[in-house]
Amino acid sequence: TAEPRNTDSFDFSRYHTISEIYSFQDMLVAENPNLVSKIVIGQSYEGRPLNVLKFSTGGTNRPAIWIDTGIHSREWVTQASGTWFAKKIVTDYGRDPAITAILNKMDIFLEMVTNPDGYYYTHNSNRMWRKTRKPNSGSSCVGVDPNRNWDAGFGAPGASDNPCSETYRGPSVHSESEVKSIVDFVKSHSNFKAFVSIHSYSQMLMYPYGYTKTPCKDQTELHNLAKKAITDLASLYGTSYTYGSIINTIYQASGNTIDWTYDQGIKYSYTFELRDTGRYGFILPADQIIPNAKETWLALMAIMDHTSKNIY
Amino acid sequence: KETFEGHQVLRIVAKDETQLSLIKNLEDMVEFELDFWRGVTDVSTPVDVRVPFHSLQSVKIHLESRDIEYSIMIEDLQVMLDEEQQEMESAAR
Repeated sequence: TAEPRNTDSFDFSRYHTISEIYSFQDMLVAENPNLVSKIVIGQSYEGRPLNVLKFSTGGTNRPAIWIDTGIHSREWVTQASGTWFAKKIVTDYGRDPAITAILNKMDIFLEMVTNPDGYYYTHNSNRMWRKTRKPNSGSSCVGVDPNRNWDAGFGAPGASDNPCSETYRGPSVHSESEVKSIVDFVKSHSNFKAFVSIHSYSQMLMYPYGYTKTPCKDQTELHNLAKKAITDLASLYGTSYTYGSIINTIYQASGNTIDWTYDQGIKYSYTFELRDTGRYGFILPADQIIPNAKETWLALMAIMDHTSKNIY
Repeated sequence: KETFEGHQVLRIVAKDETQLSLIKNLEDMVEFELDFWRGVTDVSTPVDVRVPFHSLQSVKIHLESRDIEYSIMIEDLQVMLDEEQQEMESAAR
């Protein structure tokens, strides 16, 4: 395939392989050395680097925002949106007052392919793969649901203990290197103020908790901010979202990412389910990638703007 | 490479909580080898499930015998996947 020579010629309106996305990351860093750097926070089970782009205008260990896409590998519109977010940040910094103000105060960390083994597998073996690719001892079934492997209500209802299930929680908390790497990074950084984990395709914006009906202590603020975010999102194409706590909006989900991040004290912890507004599900046509990314960006900006104006 | 010829994705709409719990029970029917794309949430939100070709008839009979409404969201998943692959390759070219 014709490899783009720079990120301006990268085609954001089509789905890309993992090597194309990793090349894009290196090009973006090379083109924006004063704003973007790449941190490898660990390795996947099959030995792929877990790449995180850091967008920073200086300072040391500034308060930070985390965004991840692709933790469920078949949800292709999320990795594609993450790639578009990265370009949007470098394009708008210095031009758009809002993102400029955020970056003059905070760092943004973006992991586009959070489950690289699964993503590679969806391109080469099984388009419908969701989980990681680590074998499960004693079972012929492979992989753990990386959004059930976190130390927050692990083992409670809302995940499966069956290795063959799509929601298999794994043998123990943080047993997947893709999860453990983020856990270690977040703990060592210790100054994250917002954490956003992105899925598709139920069109929802959710905050903790997923494993319990007990409301989180910041429920009112998180609910109001979610409402604002999805109102901004809908302003572009009218895409309607529902919002609320995970357990009240989608279903009980234990051991999920943002329950753990919230319990670490990261108040603005959210998870998105991006669109399908039609009947394509995970096979969303590529021409919907950019509209998806653009509307989602409006919601992300609402969350990041609020975070930067309410650093705690 | 895993292929999905004849696999359909059904969009199931529950009329009430009773039907919703019947749909939820499908999750435990491992013999159907179902893949829930969008799980059971509430009555107002449809459930999308990929059904392998070999269990299509059984699943449809199971739903119809309980008067649970469904529509075919994706007629043949492999056809869509082939189109997706072709689009990627032609765009890359």
